[in-house]
Amino acid sequence: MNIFRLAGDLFHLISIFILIHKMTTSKSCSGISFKSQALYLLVYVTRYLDLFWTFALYNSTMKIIFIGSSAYVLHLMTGPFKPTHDPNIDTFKVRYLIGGAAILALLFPYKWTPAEVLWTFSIWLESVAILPQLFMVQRTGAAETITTHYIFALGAYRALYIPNWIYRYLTSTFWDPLSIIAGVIQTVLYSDFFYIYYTKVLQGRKFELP
Amino acid sequence: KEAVKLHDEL
Repeated sequence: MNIFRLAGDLFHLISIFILIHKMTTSKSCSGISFKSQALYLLVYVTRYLDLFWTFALYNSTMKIIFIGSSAYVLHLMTGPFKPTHDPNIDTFKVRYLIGGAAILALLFPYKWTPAEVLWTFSIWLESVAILPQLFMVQRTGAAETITTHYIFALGAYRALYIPNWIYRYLTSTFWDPLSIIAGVIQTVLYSDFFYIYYTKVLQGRKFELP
Repeated sequence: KEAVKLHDEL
């Protein structure tokens, strides 16, 4: 463990807290992409299969929190707050994301075992899972401030993993090229958003696309 | 350096 990874994981937890807080206080999931949330649940379920055969207090606890909170968000979106979700603006074609991640996972896993292929699939899928959400923000041209905080915290999580990987590359004999490439792609996808978030939201203005 | 999956990350 190092400070970058810990900070990244904390941002991930914060993003989930912001999302659930936004939905339960406003009793609405407007502005949140159901498709992105469904992809995240798929990411966590396929990546954390090792819960069944490995245990480490920190990691196992976090994995259960990520799967549980993700399932809870989907429950809120399909149950109590379903009337506030507008499928007409959540139209990103996720089949290409799932298909692309599946092809890359089958071609380049570290090992050709079901668990490793699913792990690789989850890494690639996570790198693009935010696209339906960003697409939705782009379509509507604006987002509630709390939604932008959520997207920022989620982006900061993987961005902070990058210095973690650099640190680990310098201090150990192993590295994980697959996670690094996917993590960099993931961070790049957020970069436009980070820029607008920094120039608008942090200076007290509404998040509106130019 | 060996390219392997870092098993201890989330």
